[in-house]
Amino acid sequence: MEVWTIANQKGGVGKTTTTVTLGGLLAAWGFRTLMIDIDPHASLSSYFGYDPDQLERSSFDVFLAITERRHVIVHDVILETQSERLHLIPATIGLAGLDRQSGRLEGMGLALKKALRQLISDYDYVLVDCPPVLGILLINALAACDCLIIPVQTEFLALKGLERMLHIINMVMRVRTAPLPYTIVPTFYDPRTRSSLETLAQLQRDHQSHLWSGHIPVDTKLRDASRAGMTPILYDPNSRAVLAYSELLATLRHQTLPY
Amino acid sequence: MEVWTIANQKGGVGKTTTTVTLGGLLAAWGFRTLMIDIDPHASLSSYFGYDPDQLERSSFDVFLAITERRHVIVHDVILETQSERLHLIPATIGLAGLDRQSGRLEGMGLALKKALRQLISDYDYVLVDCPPVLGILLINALAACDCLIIPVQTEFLALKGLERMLHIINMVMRVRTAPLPYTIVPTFYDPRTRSSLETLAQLQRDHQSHLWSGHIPVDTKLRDASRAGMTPILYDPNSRAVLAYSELLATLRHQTLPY
Ligand SMILES: Nc1ncnc2c1ncn2[C@@H]1O[C@H](COP(=O)(O)OP(=O)(O)OP(=O)(O)O)[C@@H](O)[C@H]1O
Ligand SMILES: Nc1ncnc2c1ncn2[C@@H]1O[C@H](COP(=O)(O)OP(=O)(O)OP(=O)(O)O)[C@@H](O)[C@H]1O
Ligand SMILES: [Mg+2]
Ligand SMILES: [Mg+2]
Repeated sequence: MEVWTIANQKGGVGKTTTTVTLGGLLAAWGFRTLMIDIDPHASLSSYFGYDPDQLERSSFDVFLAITERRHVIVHDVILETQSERLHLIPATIGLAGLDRQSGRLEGMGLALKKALRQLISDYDYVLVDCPPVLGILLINALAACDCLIIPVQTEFLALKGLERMLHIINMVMRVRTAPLPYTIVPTFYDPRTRSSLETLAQLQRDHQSHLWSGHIPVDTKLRDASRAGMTPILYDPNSRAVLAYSELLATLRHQTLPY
Repeated sequence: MEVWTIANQKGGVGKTTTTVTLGGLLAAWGFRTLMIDIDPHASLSSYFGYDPDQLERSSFDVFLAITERRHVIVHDVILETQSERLHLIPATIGLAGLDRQSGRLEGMGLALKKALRQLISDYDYVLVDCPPVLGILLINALAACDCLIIPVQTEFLALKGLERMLHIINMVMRVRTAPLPYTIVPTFYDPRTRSSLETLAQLQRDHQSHLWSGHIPVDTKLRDASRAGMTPILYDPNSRAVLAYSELLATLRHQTLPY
């Protein structure tokens, strides 16, 4: 089982979209795939038509139970989507209160890692969608994953944010035994704007060794797919974004294949 | 002195862009204006060329001093921008740790409100740029402001998020004596996409009484302005976005004028 975390402290860069699109592709390619929503704003859960205010169980219950050393069956919070082999652990607003408690509860940073041990033989891939904020939830996702995917919008403000994000990751990573591999994915690329062209060139200069060689184009089909509540590959398998994400997935799988 | 908070738990909807553009316009129209960055990711501070990792003082110091009942001179953390009459209190990453402490420290939700008392005769308008997360920082901004501006991207996922945002605001607002006026501002509007047209129609149906009658168009000049580190009105006063934001500002000022 491979665990991939999709994170960036900058908001609106395509974290949820990347999680849904890669999740849909992995399931379509025949892999048993679980997406985990740990964003209290619950965009991923809403995407698949689940109303976070109505859900009885979510990732919040798993975090709390594990941190308070109570028994929990992670399988009980897993929901289906209309794509075969693609499952979801939804989020609720309760997650927003975990930071306040993290001062109080020992070992809260490893709750997700411990929870995933129960699922090792059930899924081939687990994708974790993170909130746009540095806190206990992001720390959990970084501690639990095998590799990190950082979507970065191809525009100026997002670049400044990336430096800081990497700075933070290095700080947080001291708790891990092995360094965490990460891949930077340029998103919202539009070759007609100077901002996209210059930003991509700068990413190539400054982050060559961790930068994916392609880019995700601006594609309104991604918004249409989210309105329809379908993964982009189900909605329109020939859209430019799905083709680009397929290339990304092929590269990511190649990088993480056990040799 | 009027305090306006710009907030939305959804990331990437145009909070920082709205703060910078309205701030630049207010200063150009002759008002003494202060922008306060309380996002640990510090996009607003980076926009004006300040590197959050190099700053000695920031909004974090003000929060901490006031909560620990130490004396602090808020004026000492104020920075200038190249626009006359437009000042900034920057953010640093230390803000990310405040949630963990909020369980411990009494009355942390009113730190910003108390800090702004020192500035009452110095500024006509204060604009607070919030992080995309529900926590102690957002609570401070909601408690300190006279009105709330909620940028909402004109696309499907953002609408779902708005319902939850309003739900949360109602919960948090119980601490206030008077109800908080709020204005929903449609952003990233592109009449060529179905997503924009349908979302705007839905906003008009569901949120008529709090929805601004106009919308902010997609405009790459906003990105170019952020690369140049200039407010949009300085960068290109005739851009479509600046004209739209000017209309918004005229409406907001009219709504909040004391009678
Ligand atoms: N390549 C793209 N082209 C066009 N629209 C896109 C693209 N990627 C994402 N979007 C749209 O942009 C919006 C923001 O994307 P998304 O919600 O995935 O970002 P996020 O990083 O998860 O945001 P948050 O920080 O709130 O979690 C969504 O409406 C999505 O449909
Ligand atoms: N109307 C617009 N047209 C085109 N680009 C825009 C528009 N508004 C904002 N942008 C760009 O979109 C990106 C996201 O905007 P911004 O950073 O202001 O959002 P935010 O809500 O503050 O994000 P965060 O949740 O990370 O704080 C920025 O690069 C900005 O330049
Ligand atoms: Mg998201
Ligand atoms: Mg912002």
